[in-house]
Amino acid sequence: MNVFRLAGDMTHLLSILLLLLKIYATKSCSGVSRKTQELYAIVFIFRYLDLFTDFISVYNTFMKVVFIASSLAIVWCMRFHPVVRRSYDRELDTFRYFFLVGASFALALIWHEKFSVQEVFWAFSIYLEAVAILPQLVLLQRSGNVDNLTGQYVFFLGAYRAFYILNWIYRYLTEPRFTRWIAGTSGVVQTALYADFFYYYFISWKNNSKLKLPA
Amino acid sequence: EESSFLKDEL
Repeated sequence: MNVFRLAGDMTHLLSILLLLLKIYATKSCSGVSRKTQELYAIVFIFRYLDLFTDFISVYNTFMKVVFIASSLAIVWCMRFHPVVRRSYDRELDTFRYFFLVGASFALALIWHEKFSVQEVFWAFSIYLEAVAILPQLVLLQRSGNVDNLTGQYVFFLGAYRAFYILNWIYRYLTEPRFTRWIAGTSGVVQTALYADFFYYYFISWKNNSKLKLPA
Repeated sequence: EESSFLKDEL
């Protein structure tokens, strides 16, 4: 574990806590894409299939449980909580994410570290995570004004993978024969997809103005 | 020896 990876995991945890806070505090999920939350639930379930078979550390197992449980809890709230579900932007959150799931799985069948169930599903979860934010970014563009907590959620969710890229560079430089080509390539694509969001987020922060993504 | 599945990262 190095400082970049720890910063990445803590930033990722913070983004999830911010989203839980927004939903709990405002009893509303306006501006949040349920499709992105569902994609993340799929990402965590297929990435952590080894949750019960491989024990790496208490930290590792604890974080995996937190990520899976929180993503499922958020999806449940947005679908079934009597108050929260009413504020879901159903008519704006229309990204046909089936293609993202299909394309990620097809790519995982082609490019993986080993041709085994676990490795193919792991690669699938890596590719799917890279594009999982797309429904959320589309929803932010369509819904105009973005509330602070939702904007902060997306910002930290994008930042965490940038820390992981620093972690991979650090490990590549310090650990002999360390490679993470699949996660590294996918992580660069994932972080690049946030580029315009980061730009408008920085502008809104600099001008102390409301975050607004151009339609 | 191919790396086993063990993924130490989240």
